[in-house]
Amino acid sequence: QARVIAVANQKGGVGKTTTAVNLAACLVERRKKVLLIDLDPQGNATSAVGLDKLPGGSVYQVLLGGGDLAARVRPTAYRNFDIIPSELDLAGAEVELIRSDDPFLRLRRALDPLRAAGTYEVIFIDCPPSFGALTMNALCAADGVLIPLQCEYFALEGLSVIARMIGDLRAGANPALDIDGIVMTMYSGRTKLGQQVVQEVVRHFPDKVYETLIPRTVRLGEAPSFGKPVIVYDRTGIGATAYRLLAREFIRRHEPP
Amino acid sequence: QARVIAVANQKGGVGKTTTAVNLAACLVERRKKVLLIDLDPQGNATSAVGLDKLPGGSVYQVLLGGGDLAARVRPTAYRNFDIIPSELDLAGAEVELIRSDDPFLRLRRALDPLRAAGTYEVIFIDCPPSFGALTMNALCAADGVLIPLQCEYFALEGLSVIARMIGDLRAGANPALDIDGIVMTMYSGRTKLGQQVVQEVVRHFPDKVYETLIPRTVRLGEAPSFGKPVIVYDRTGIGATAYRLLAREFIRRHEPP
Ligand SMILES: Nc1ncnc2c1ncn2[C@@H]1O[C@H](COP(=O)(O)OP(=O)(O)OP(=O)(O)O)[C@@H](O)[C@H]1O
Ligand SMILES: Nc1ncnc2c1ncn2[C@@H]1O[C@H](COP(=O)(O)OP(=O)(O)OP(=O)(O)O)[C@@H](O)[C@H]1O
Ligand SMILES: [Mg+2]
Ligand SMILES: [Mg+2]
Repeated sequence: QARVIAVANQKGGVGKTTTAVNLAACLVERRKKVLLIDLDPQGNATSAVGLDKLPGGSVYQVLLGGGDLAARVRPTAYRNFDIIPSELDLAGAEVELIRSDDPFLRLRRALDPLRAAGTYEVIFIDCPPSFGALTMNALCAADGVLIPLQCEYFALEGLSVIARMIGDLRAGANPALDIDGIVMTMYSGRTKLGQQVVQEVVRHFPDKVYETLIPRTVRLGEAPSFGKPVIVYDRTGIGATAYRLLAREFIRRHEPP
Repeated sequence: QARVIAVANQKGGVGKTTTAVNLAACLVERRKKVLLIDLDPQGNATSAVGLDKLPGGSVYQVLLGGGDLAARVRPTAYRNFDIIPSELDLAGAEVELIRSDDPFLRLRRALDPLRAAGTYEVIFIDCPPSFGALTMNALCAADGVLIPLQCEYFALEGLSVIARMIGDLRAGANPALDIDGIVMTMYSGRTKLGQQVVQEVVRHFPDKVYETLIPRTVRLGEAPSFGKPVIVYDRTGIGATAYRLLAREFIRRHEPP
């Protein structure tokens, strides 16, 4: 059984896509088979691994009418790292799903064969910055939620909102759902604010915060413009090192000795 | 007649709230009367000016059932700078509006009395990072759209999407709608990427890009945690200076000699 992890936070620009893409790439480097589903109509994860957003290529049709999720899986340039890309029309799914019946359980049902097939050990879902129908589908399909959290004030404000949403879903549509972990991103130890935010998050969610802090680095911001994960674009840089450490910690948390 | 400006970009974390709050504060400093509407359920603009998100305080009820927008106007600590705050329940409006008839024209109708009253010269609407029903209401109510654009690759990818959306609305629900301008945010002249993104945007939208580039500064990130605009929190800093220059440019663009 593949573990399904939604990478979600309704606050925008906190590093969801950067974390989904680079953590996936680092797990592949450690010989895990990983699938990344780009559930954001912006399609940043798709371009970050060098693929194009093609009409009909995303989960869109699958969510609205049926069809086979596995048929939309594309290989990336990296062996054992596959993706279901985004497409522009995916934005339409937000409205169409809400107007349909059982709007939030469609991805869960479509994922069942892929989850059971054993092709992948981890399936990440990169979510858009909202609690619309697409993110709700991801949260109802997932085993855990990885919450990237920028070390900034506004991001801290939003943490209680997503934590409450996860609690509500655990009590309802997805009893198995849990916070997989909180990853502190764009951390800069030089500023008071950065340190204060980390301390505050650790105080409220002591056993959920990943020890690895992802620093703000220029290379992490540049890598997507070359369509490469940072471990390919800047192999030995501090961004690549940080995500490799995160991958090690992720494995340790999921594969107890 | 007040000019209504939607501060919008579906890409997350690009500086929409930071720009809405600080541009508004700088216009007030130049003796303009300004109203800020927080249309984001996250409520970052509300806390950035030091107010609480109170149940019933937002546009939520007005959008769904009626009621008076003017009655929800709150003063901030700064004379001539008022706000209609956000509230948590506002998140529910996204779904409820889509399931209603004429989901996107409710804010426009509710704003008509405030727009005509002449109390304010500018009304800014801070939008959430999506094209959901709340942002669509803002785009259908607005005279212009101010697009904050982070000097990063992913933000560049999204620009064509919002530009196309504005074009569609001009051809349909809101013929008067125009791009008021594009504000480059979190600019760092030291990186190649920053310069490349600015050049690219200027190439595609030559007469729309504000000349003022907003630099990335620690103080701009800290100010919201004190509930103050940057011109109050760090009066003479480079963040305050940049937004004052932006305000001057904004006035020049709107009040031709
Ligand atoms: N650690 C980092 N150092 C420097 N830049 C980063 C880092 N992490 C992310 N970025 C950059 O910051 C911006 C926001 O990150 P990203 O797009 O991954 O966030 P997101 O949460 O996926 O955004 P959205 O809410 O729009 O989906 C991007 O331009 C990205 O390249
Ligand atoms: N010029 C700047 N320098 C440094 N930090 C900034 C700057 N502008 C914004 N920030 C910080 O970057 C983060 C993102 O900015 P902000 O929240 O204003 O963006 P947004 O587009 O409103 O986000 P969302 O999409 O979630 O609504 C915030 O933590 C903010 O404090
Ligand atoms: Mg993203
Ligand atoms: Mg905002």
